[in-house]
Amino acid sequence: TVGCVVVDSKGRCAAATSTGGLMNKMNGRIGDSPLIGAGTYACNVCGVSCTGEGEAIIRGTLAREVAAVMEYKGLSLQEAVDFVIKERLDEGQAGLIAVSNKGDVACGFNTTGMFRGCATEDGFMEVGIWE
Amino acid sequence: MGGWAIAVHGGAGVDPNLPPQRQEEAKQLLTRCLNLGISALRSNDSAIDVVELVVRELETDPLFNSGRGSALTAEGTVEMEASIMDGNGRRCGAVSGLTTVKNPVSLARLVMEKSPHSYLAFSGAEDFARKQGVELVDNEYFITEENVGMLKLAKEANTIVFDYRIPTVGSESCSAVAESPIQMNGLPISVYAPE
Repeated sequence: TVGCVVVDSKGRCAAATSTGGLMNKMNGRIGDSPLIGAGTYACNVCGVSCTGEGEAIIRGTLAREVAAVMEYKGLSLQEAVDFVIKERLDEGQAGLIAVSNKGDVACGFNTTGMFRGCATEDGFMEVGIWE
Repeated sequence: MGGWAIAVHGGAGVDPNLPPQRQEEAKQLLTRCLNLGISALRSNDSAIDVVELVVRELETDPLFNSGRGSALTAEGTVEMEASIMDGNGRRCGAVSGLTTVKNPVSLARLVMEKSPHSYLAFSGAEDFARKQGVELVDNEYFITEENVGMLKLAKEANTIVFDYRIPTVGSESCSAVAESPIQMNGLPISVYAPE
């Protein structure tokens, strides 16, 4: 699974996710990536793209959950990402990337590693795999 | 209000034994995609255009599980899915079950912009793709040697494998997959194996 989240210079957020799914999956199986609110979500507060155990991400409506705890609990982007990874996955394993309309970027995962990279206008840039 | 920001991912759940050279390849691809997005943002492209541009690049490169290099179904074929969402107006588009569309994320965007729906799947999505004139390729285009080997390992281990790049070593890794306590929704992955 691959994904990208962006907030542009006008503060508009967007998210996109694309995948081949699970190796050895049944034909016809649909995972979280195409489900809006589960694998992908964007609103005027943030943009989120998820990856990992599709069934757990779907049950936790993971991408929308990040936006929801920002809106209703007033959490910052990183706090929201950490909360959702910690509290909304039950036994599942997943990772996600997110940006906020304020130009923040965040990532969280409870898997062994996650291929990810991020950059901000003030020059910060990071590419990583492990914790 | 802050400036622009961008993040990309290539999947979660990485084999701890992934060879350093493969790790370096992954980092180079992520860096290339970040730079592609950064130059688009510096040209004042909109967020929705930039996420589509970057995910297309990731779909075209066979390294990660999407587009070319996608995971294989139990029958050894590729079935892809994608979605895109524009926070500005909360518009969205999604596709599933694609077998010939070269860049699924662009078809998802066309569903958002050129159809009255937000999600098209399987033959309906393929028909829509033909009508929209997007680039179509044979299913073989998406299948890589490495993933044929991975599917073999998964079948021998009678399991389903995540966004895992198990290095193509001997069958011992397959036993690793079989013995590894991979869980899905709190159940051992083997529960899903019959799928």
